[in-house]
Amino acid sequence: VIPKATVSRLPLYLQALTEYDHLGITLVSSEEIAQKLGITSSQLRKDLSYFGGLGIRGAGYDVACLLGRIKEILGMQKKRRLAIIGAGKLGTALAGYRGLQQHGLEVKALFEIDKGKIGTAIAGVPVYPLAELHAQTARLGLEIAVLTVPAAAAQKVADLVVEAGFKAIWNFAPIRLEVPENIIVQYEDLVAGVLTLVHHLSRKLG
Amino acid sequence: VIPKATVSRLPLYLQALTEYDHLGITLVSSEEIAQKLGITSSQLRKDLSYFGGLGIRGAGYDVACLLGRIKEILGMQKKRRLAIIGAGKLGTALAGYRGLQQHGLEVKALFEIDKGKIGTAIAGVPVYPLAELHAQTARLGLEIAVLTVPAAAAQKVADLVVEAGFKAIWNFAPIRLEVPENIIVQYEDLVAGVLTLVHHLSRKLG
Ligand SMILES: NC(=O)c1ccc[n+]([C@@H]2O[C@H](COP(=O)([O-])OP(=O)(O)OC[C@H]3O[C@@H](n4cnc5c(N)ncnc54)[C@H](O)[C@@H]3O)[C@@H](O)[C@H]2O)c1
Ligand SMILES: NC(=O)c1ccc[n+]([C@@H]2O[C@H](COP(=O)([O-])OP(=O)(O)OC[C@H]3O[C@@H](n4cnc5c(N)ncnc54)[C@H](O)[C@@H]3O)[C@@H](O)[C@H]2O)c1
Repeated sequence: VIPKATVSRLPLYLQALTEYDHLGITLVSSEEIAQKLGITSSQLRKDLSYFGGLGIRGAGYDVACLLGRIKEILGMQKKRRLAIIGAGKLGTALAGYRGLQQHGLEVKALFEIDKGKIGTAIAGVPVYPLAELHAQTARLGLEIAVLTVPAAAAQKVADLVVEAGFKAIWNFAPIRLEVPENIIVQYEDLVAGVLTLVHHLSRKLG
Repeated sequence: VIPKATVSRLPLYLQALTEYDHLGITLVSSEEIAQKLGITSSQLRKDLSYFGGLGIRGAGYDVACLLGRIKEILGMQKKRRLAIIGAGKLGTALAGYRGLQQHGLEVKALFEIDKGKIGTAIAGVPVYPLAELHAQTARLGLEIAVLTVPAAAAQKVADLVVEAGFKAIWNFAPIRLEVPENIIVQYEDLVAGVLTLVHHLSRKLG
């Protein structure tokens, strides 16, 4: 099994390797990748050692091979179907984000309680009434629910999502959700990143 | 000095304490906070010990006092002025996000190259032409640049941002930026979270 901390760094390696691939670079050293990402090359080599010896001594790593291996470990070989609940500012931005599709994630439906949004389409994806969550989830084979509803509505929406048969929740609302053990919840706190930035800014400049 | 790993957990504690504060809870134990966040209470107590003994033995932590202390360490006492560069889907969502203001972050300007967007306002914030970046930065006292432009434009925009006198960059474009040592860059990889979720989903379900 690959340690959680290593898994959490894989998206970073994926981004760097995808960039090399776009630039037509086929072989790259661990020093070069590590320098680009601001980590130590020993940390990188240790992480990559969990996938079997992919480095060619003295020549570096095969970019295409490593990219394929990381995508496999992240489970990107299989397409996953997403529903976005709450077609507001953030839900709309995510619905139109091509980066999701590039990683095997297909947005198949949006759900809303706002009558003005129901029956419309965002980035070509239909907006259904929340009342149809259960029926549409079964019909479309939806697996991951993206919560972009206000914090006050998030727990109730999470309850509906669990009842409808979703296996995982990607939560953008700034509250902790109470869900059964078997449901995977990934929290996204957009503000955490900028608060870390502000902390470094205050220490530097006051 | 507070260790980087502790600083990176502060936004999580901030979110939990803000929730307690909204619910009118004035005193809370480390076990209760730790359980809500899915971490160990010894990790929590260790982190909080860097701010001086805020816990009252046997009674727990004073929510308001701890909240104030964390905001101080994160540098939220001072308001910071932001510019959003790229008024597309994500830039628009961020411009209208009240969560930024609640953390002392004020969006004062958006910048664009799209003639259809220049001269408009998003969430009440004016959209200026990118050509005016230097002049508006000085006039408005802008400190943090939020990059929500396509990856292909991001490095060039970062160069302009550094020239205009910004001290920090909050980057959403999926590429590593090359900037001088003294500029703080915080990367945001929105996809990293959902890829971690997909990894756990594949390991559970295949
Ligand atoms: N906008 C951002 O950049 C941003 C950044 C970080 C976090 N967030 C978080 O993401 C969430 C959404 O933010 P937003 O800015 O898009 O808000 P928004 O108000 O623009 O959109 C919320 C949408 O959810 C819908 N909604 C409300 N209750 C619902 C329910 N029970 N079922 C289905 N839909 C429901 C509303 O009709 C609305 O369309 C919030 O929790 C917010 O804190 C937003
Ligand atoms: N939409 C999302 O949910 C999402 C999620 C994660 C990451 N991102 C990243 O955020 C960035 C923006 O994504 P988006 O979906 O908002 O794209 P978008 O195409 O909707 O918006 C990009 C905007 O940037 C403007 N622009 C282009 N070049 C510019 C320049 N040199 N100076 C100023 N403005 C310029 C365009 O006119 C456009 O309005 C991309 O790098 C994307 O990969 C987006």
